[in-house]
Amino acid sequence: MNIFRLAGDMTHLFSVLVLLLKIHTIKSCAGISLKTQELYALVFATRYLDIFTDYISLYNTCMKLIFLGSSFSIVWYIRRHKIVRRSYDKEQDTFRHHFLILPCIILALLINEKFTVKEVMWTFSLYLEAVAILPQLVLLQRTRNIDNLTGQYIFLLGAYRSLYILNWIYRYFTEQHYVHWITWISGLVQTLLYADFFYYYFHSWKNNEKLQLPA
Amino acid sequence: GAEDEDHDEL
Repeated sequence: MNIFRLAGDMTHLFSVLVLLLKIHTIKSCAGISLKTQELYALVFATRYLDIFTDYISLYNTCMKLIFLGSSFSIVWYIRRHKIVRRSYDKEQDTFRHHFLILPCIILALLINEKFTVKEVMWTFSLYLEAVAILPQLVLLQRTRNIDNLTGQYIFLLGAYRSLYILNWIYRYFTEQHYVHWITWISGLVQTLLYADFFYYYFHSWKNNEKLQLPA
Repeated sequence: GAEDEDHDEL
């Protein structure tokens, strides 16, 4: 494992911790898209099925369990927790996220590295993860006041994706036969979706202003 | 190769 990959995983872990911290301590999920969180839960459920069939490392297994556990508990908090769910803004979080799932299933069935259940599920999870942030970005555009923790959560998610690209570049030059077109292209699409957010995030940081996206 | 199918990334 290289430094970019480790930094990427840690940034991903921090993003989840920031979100759980916000929900658990402030008892609020204001500005957080349940649609995006449900998509992430589905992404991890389909990708990490290999937890039962393949052992890679203790690190790998632990991280998978953390991401599975955290994504499902975040969905549980927003849907079921008696205080947290009151802060969920259903009227604003209107992205039709179910319509993202079917195209990803079809695409995974058509374009995959190997036509097996496990491989198609893995590919589906890559395609779905690429677009899973969309409901959150749409909600962000609608929310006039983005609180610090929500801004940091999305920034960390975007940083995690950017670090994974550096990891792929590093692995491409240091490992033989390391070519994964599907992972790379869907990962690149996913990272590009953050470009706009990054622009305004750095802009507000540079000018020491509160983060606000244009209407 | 076999290790390509391992999916060692998260």
